[in-house]
Parts: sequence; structure tokens; C-alpha cells
Amino acid sequence: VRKQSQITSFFTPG
Amino acid sequence: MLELRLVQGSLLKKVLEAIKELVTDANFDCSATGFSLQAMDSSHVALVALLLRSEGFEHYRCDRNLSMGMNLNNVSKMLRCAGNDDIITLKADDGSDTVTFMFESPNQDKIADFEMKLMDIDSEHLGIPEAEYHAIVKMPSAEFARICKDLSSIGDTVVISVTKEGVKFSTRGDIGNANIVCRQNTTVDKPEEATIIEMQEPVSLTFALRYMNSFTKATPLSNTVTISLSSELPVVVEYKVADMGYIRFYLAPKIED
Repeated sequence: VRKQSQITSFFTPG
Repeated sequence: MLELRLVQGSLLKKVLEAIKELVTDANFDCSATGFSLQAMDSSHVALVALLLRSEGFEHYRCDRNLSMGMNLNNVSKMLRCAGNDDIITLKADDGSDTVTFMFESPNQDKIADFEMKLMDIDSEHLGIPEAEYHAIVKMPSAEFARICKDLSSIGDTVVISVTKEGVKFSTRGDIGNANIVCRQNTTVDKPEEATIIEMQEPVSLTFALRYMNSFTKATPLSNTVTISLSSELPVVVEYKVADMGYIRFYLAPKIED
């Protein structure tokens, strides 16, 4: 089973 | 004071149609570099980055950096009132809570002003690191749109795999499964019809087709699309906006639980 990851876990604020 | 005059106004109309399904509200940022936007969809699964470089405008005046919050559906309503051949000018005064879209017909016999209210939007700006991609696929944008549409009638997710054989788009669903392989093809009449695959190493990633289909709303902007893939990273689906900039869609992969 694959889970949808979020953009915010790859790119950080800044 | 902000004044941006875009002779090819249809580009701005197409840009809005490309992103309004994905993003509801966004800040448009103006600086000496150009007119840009970065926004995520409400689930924070996809991110869109738009850049229209200042050199691409016939006239570009931006006295100080300005961030204008807009509801994209409302912008789209305004821009749909512009003719496809119209020249579009965006105007805003410092400290104003409105932006004006001016539409001029090509022979200057009709000039329209549409003033729209701006809104305060709290959005966090994300730093997008430079990445070395394992594989970069450039293909006709209409072909990519067709593949996403076709596969979404079978399944909800697409596995994009690049090997030296080509790029494979696969899905599976209740009724069965489907695989579409596109091979590198540079022996075409026009360069925009080519499929070019640059692979450093094989890569395979899984994505939600719903978002991919949403990205293909940008197809009218460009004959080609570039898909950049690296394992463990969001895919980048890029459409050029004439020679003045780009729309890049970033989509987070589906990962093993």
C-alpha cells in the first residue's frame, strides 16, 4: 500500500 | 506603482486556466525579475510555480516588490472578458487594495478596465532546492495529456518508469491494467513532435492521476512538456510560457507506507 506524501515534506519554508 | 503590459494577452488567459483548478487563492509577486506565483493545492500534495520574466512584457514597471493576493477563479472571470488578441495591462497603485486589468483590442478601438479587489492571503513560500534529476523526458504536451486522460479511465495512480527502453506509464484498476510505453523518437518533421529521454539512471515513481490531469490544463500554453524525475523527489512537470517563462508543477509521489 502506498501513501500520498506531501510537498512540504520535501521542500521547506524559506 | 505597478504597470505590466503584455501584448500577447492570451498567454495570461491560458496561465489562469492552467492553474485555477489546482489553486484557489494565491499571491502574485512582482519584482524587477518578473511576475511570479508560488502556491500549493489545498492538500499540500502539489505545488505550482509560475514565472513570467520582466523582459517578456512590452512595458514592465514595478517600483517596489509587491505581493497581490487574488482569488484565481475571480481573476479567471476577469480575464475571460479579454479577447484572445487583446493586449492586457495590469495596474496597481502602491498600497491599493485593488488591481486593474486593462484590455485593448489590437486596433485600439475598444479599451476596457476591470478593477478587482485584492485579498490578504497567508501563504508560506517554500524553498525549492536545485536537484539533479535521474531522468528528464521531453514529449509533445498533447500526447502527455492524452496518456493521463486515458489512464485515469482505468486507475487512480500512474507509475512512471524510465529505463533505457523508454518511458512507461502504467496504471491498474478494478477493470484491469494498462501500460503505455513511449520510446525516444527524434526522427520527426517538427522538433516539437519529438520525444527525448535523458536518463542518468532508471527511475520509477507513483503519482495520483488526478493531479497529473489537472496539470495538463496547461497544454494550450506549449506544444511540449518536460517531466523531470528523481527517486524520492516530487516530479516536475514543466510547460514553457512562450519565451518569457514557465509554469512548473511539482507533485509529491505516493510512497511505501
